Amino acid sequence: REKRLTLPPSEITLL
Amino acid sequence: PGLLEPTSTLIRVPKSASTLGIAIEGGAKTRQPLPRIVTIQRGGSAHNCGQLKVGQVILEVNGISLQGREHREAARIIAEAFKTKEKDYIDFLVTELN
Repeated sequence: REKRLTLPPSEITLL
Repeated sequence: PGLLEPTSTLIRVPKSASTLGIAIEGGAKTRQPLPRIVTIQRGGSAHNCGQLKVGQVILEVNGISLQGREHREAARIIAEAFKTKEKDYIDFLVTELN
């Protein structure tokens, strides 16, 4: 059970 | 003391252009738990400063920890740091480690 694999990717924000 | 401490660097970015000019990804509850710089735009304040690099992970902004902040909140903290007229710079605490 790899916790990392269950986490979603992040959106990207330009600042 | 956190494991990241020995490799973290404080970078002061003067507000030298009308934009900060970085793109970030990540935040709490994502695969990248702390915001990571994915783009530095030419001509922005970050590019002019010359010290921020793609791949660096942002730990703090003007002393505010980004630990546990979701993406939009972290982005808002950075945007407000750029917008405020109280300071003509932003202090980033960054690390190369991920």
